[in-house]
Amino acid sequence: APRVLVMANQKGGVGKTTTAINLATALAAVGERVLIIDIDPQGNASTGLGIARTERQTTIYDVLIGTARLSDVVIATKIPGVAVVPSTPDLAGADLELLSAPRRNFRLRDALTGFAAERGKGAGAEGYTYVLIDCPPSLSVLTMNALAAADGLIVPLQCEFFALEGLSHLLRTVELVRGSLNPKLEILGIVLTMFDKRNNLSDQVAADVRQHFGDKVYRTVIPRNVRLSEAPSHGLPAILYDHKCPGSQAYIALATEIIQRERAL
Amino acid sequence: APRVLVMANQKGGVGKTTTAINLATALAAVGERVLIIDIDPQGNASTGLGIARTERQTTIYDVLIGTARLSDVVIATKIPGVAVVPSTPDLAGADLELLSAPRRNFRLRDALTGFAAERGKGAGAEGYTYVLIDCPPSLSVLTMNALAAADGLIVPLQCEFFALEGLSHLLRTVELVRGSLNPKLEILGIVLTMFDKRNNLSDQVAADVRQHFGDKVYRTVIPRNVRLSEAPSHGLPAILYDHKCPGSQAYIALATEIIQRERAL
Ligand SMILES: Nc1ncnc2c1ncn2[C@@H]1O[C@H](COP(=O)(O)OP(=O)(O)OP(=O)(O)O)[C@@H](O)[C@H]1O
Ligand SMILES: Nc1ncnc2c1ncn2[C@@H]1O[C@H](COP(=O)(O)OP(=O)(O)OP(=O)(O)O)[C@@H](O)[C@H]1O
Ligand SMILES: [Mg+2]
Ligand SMILES: [Mg+2]
Repeated sequence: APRVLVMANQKGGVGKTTTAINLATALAAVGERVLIIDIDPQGNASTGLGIARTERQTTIYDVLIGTARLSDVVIATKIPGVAVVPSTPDLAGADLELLSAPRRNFRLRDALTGFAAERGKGAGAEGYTYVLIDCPPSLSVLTMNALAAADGLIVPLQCEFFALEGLSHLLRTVELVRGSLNPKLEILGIVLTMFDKRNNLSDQVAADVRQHFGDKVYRTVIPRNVRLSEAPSHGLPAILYDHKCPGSQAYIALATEIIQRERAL
Repeated sequence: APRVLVMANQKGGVGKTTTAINLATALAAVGERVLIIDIDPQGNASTGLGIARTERQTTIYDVLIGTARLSDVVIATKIPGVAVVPSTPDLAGADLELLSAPRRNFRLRDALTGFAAERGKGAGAEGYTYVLIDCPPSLSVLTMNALAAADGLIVPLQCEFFALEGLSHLLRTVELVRGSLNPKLEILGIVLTMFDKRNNLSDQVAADVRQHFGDKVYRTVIPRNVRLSEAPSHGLPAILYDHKCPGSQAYIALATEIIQRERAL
């Protein structure tokens, strides 16, 4: 069964989607087979992977409310080795709709279990080695579903004061999830994003985080790089849009570091 | 009764909190009396106004679930003319707890009505001329409460592609709110934030937004300015931390533009 990695942080705009898209692409470039699940009603990961609105007739929403299986909603992307389960703003309704549903926090995990079993039957679809889940900026039932289904959590953290403030709340929530919904959930690492070497604030936040979390902080730091924010308007990951730019190079290095750590597990 | 202005946008990290804090400070500097309501469980507006965790024993959470009145939870800040109703991560529980509550989307509006009536009795507290509400990055029941209570909506919009993508979803939601919860809700304006004159993307997004929304886009543009992101670590609005920096000057100009537009209404 694939390793399920979640990008989560309730602080908004810290680089969850950018990390999910570019990490997936970098992993696929070294031979991994990656499925991205977009569980954010904003649908930014779907857009950043070039999925048009017309290709999102059935989405993760249908899987969570139980009217479709994962294998019904997976679609290929232009990127070799990367497939996606897209989302649309309809997903915002799932918060309310799932509240009285049975196993409301396990809908995604149950769907992934079914998906792995289906694959086992030689359903013709190749196996995935990684599933990456992009979360919305909240700790709602959508993010809970992702954390309950995860093997590991990767926390994108913008090098800013407000982002640092939210980290302790996120880690407390992870402890709660580990104690109730998913005992195997592990914090794989914290990735520092939008690091701007021209300003002290980035350095201070980075030093603070490394002091508190030591090895949990990836050595690879993602620099602030406009090419990363230009790529989505072309429906491409930065690694395909401009693989030589500092942002792409950093995500390739991050993928290498993550694989090294996975191998050491 | 005070004018109630809401900063909302489900896209994360676009400058909602930074706009709420600095706009409030700039309005107070020209003689307005401002109350900021922090309805985001992250509590960034409370932190950016220097409110310690120990001062947040009762918060907006208590008001929404009905165990406190607004006048019980308002606290003064170091900034003359600015008071705040703080929040803490407990507020994240309100989404679930309010779902079966009566008038769940009107809890804040009802509290503000009660607050205005209380003031009327000469409660000794001075009247506010503006209430600014800082929202979380979602369209959950917390943001719905803010929109149902609002006279006007100010949309902070980062000059980035993903932020632009989310705008149409936000505007559709506003139409729904106007049609059901709050017919008087008006989109006052869109404020372009984190504008970086060194990169084309900012120009393209700004041009695109002005083309679609014309006069609804404030002339004042907030530049990317590190001083804005340094100020919260000192518990101060940028306007007090460094009033000469480009970020502060832009928020002062924005306040002037908003007051001019309010007078013209
Ligand atoms: N390293 C970077 N350098 C420059 N821009 C970046 C970088 N990483 C992300 N961005 C841009 O910053 C914005 C926020 O990033 P992104 O949308 O990935 O964050 P997010 O955490 O997924 O946001 P949300 O909380 O709304 O889901 C986007 O416009 C993105 O293109
Ligand atoms: N004009 C600016 N220039 C530089 N940094 C800024 C600017 N405006 C905001 N910031 C910083 O960018 C980050 C995001 O801004 P802010 O937290 O105000 O956005 P938000 O929309 O309130 O985020 P959330 O969606 O998490 O509530 C913060 O760290 C803030 O200090
Ligand atoms: Mg995102
Ligand atoms: Mg905020």
